[in-house]
Amino acid sequence: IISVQNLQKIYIMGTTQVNALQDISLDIQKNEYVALMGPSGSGKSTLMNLLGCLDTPTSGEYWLNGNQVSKMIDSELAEIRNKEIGFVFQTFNLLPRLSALENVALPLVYGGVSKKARLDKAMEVLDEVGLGDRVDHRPNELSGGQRQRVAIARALVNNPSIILADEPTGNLDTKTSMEIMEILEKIHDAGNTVILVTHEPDISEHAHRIIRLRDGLIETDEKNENI
Amino acid sequence: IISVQNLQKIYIMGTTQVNALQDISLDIQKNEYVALMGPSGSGKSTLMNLLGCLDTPTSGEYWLNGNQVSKMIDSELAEIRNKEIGFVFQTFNLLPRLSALENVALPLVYGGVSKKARLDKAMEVLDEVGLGDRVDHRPNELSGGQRQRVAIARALVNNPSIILADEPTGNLDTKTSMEIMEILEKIHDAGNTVILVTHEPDISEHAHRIIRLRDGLIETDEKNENI
Ligand SMILES: Nc1ncnc2c1ncn2[C@@H]1O[C@H](COP(=O)(O)OP(=O)(O)OP(=O)(O)O)[C@@H](O)[C@H]1O
Ligand SMILES: Nc1ncnc2c1ncn2[C@@H]1O[C@H](COP(=O)(O)OP(=O)(O)OP(=O)(O)O)[C@@H](O)[C@H]1O
Ligand SMILES: [Mg+2]
Ligand SMILES: [Mg+2]
Repeated sequence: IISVQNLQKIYIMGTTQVNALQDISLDIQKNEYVALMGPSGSGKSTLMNLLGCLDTPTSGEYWLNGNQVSKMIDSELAEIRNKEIGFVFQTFNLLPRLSALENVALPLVYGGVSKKARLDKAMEVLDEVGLGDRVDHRPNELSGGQRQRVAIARALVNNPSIILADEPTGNLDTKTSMEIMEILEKIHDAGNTVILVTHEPDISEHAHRIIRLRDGLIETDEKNENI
Repeated sequence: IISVQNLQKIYIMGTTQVNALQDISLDIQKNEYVALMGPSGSGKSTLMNLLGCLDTPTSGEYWLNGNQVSKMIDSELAEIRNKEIGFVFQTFNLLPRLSALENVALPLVYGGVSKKARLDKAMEVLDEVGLGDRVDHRPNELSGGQRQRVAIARALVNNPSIILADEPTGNLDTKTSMEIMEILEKIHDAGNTVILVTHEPDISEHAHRIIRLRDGLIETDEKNENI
């Protein structure tokens, strides 16, 4: 479902350049459950942004569902980002002037869903992540872990077939983390593909495959022995 | 050094109210090392903001170094926030248009330090957190864990006697987390007071005392048996 070859991402800053990703090649099948790990600054979020069609590589190719992403037109990419992929950002990226409910309902606007249906669905997902009593709060009226859960809910609201979650439990206590991991487990069991970045071994234990990055390259790519 | 009695914090939102902190009383001596834990939304960041003089309680009293904070004038509070307390925010709160170096040097401006001395000191602290090669990057040109480390460096640059760190390792891999914990250990050994919010038992293990919140109240407050 996902195939990247020789992906490279270079950031140019004036006279210096940062080689965020040097040469990444990997294949991920439908319904895999992958954990992406590695040191701070090793390129995980950069790779996730490329996989989520939120950014383009400096060189290399990306095939998603058999289609070459670099050849897609904007409307195709927008459709994929909205309908096929659910992206949980490491820094949440919520809209500050919208409530939790409105933030979560936003991806549904694109699909032409009626307002009532959008708010009902958003309510349902917010309930699922334990925020049923916080739906009218704006992001700055929420705790760090609550904002993180709104970001997670927003990623799930369109029932996407690929979940890209960048550190989804970084701000959550153990009990709430486990609730989120159960939600991801259900999504995976339903046949979808889950790729999550994490620093925590307890979280990566839920994945079936663990890919480790270092300095923009794949260091190891192995099955999770404990599953 | 820190004494709070019957602290209460209520957020009013239109017709509803959120009792973020209900009735918090505790004493923290100079040179203690405290971990503050508890579920997402239990009031940890709210309490940290009150301790850091970044917010005022709805009721209750706070004595810092023997002085009653509610009676202080703005200039006294500003001095404390700048010189006495180093605060690491859960969501970093970096200035987006300043580089990492400028962000870290900012607290030194208040103290009338020369520009060269400010940048030298900021450079030194950024080196200490492993970001010596990222000093000119702005926050959006940094990884999540790098932004977190800039926030930590900024909190340390004035050599404060009280460190309030709200989830300082949430976005860091194990190795980098341990480097940060070593820095906090050194600061503690030098006689300073460290209070850190964390969700991770591995991190709380470094503290000598663990306070757990639940629903805006102290649930447990105990010595760390393993130290
Ligand atoms: N400005 C605000 N207006 C209304 N409610 C608020 C506001 N800020 C925080 N809250 C609520 O107060 C409660 C405590 O928030 P706080 O940020 O202290 O939690 P926390 O323990 O730090 O959680 P986390 O572990 O998720 O960071 C939460 O339930 C939150 O929704
Ligand atoms: N816009 C940018 N301009 C310049 N350099 C950048 C930019 N964005 C990221 N970088 C650099 O690229 C490298 C990879 O960043 P990335 O965000 O992918 O790391 P990461 O593995 O997600 O780290 P973390 O675990 O800390 O979140 C980092 O060293 C970072 O400083
Ligand atoms: Mg990242
Ligand atoms: Mg918090």
